[in-house]
Amino acid sequence: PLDEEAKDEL
Amino acid sequence: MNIFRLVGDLSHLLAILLLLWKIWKTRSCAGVSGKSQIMFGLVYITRYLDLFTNFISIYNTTMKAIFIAVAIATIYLIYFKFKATYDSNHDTFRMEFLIVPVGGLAFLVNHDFTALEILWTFSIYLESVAILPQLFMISKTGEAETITSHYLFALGSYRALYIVNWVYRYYFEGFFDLIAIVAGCVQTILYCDFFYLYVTKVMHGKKLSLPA
Repeated sequence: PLDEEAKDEL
Repeated sequence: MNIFRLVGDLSHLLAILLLLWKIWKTRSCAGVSGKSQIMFGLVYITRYLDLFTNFISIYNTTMKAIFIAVAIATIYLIYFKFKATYDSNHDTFRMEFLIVPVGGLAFLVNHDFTALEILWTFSIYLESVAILPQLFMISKTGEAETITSHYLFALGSYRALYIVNWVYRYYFEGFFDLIAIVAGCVQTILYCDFFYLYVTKVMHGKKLSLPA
């Protein structure tokens, strides 16, 4: 699973 | 951030501003699928719920706010201000045929079974098919205004550029998100037919008309 910062894309 | 993602975001911003401008200037939403715009609004709202809780950067927050604001403004123009020009006879794609399966899939295939993650996954899946009512409407009317085809070209290009961004991030950052990549590829593939028509017609000054 991806860590939280991964959601840096729009 | 990399150049592909930046140009992709700007292309996305250009697309939604182009559509808002077209409707405002021509005071008409003829040829525009209100259903696609509703689904895009849903995409932004479900994806940017962390707008106030998870600060990434000024750029990230600003763009999210703009996307949500422009989407709501566009929906307002279509369904309220210029409602008389909304072509509901040709905007007949059943949204529930997209939202229900996408909602179910988001529950089944996601990175993390939490509310925020499932809504984000729902948003990613929905965005990949949200343009279908618009493409369906153009196939029904058989043509699209030139400004609407520019809108579609910019909108389709944004996710195509994101695919390049994901390749870049995989090789240089070892980052990849399979859900976003698969949905992004589906989304871009749906535009292929339109891209072909756009390049062969609109770029030669012709009007975008589908073969009858």
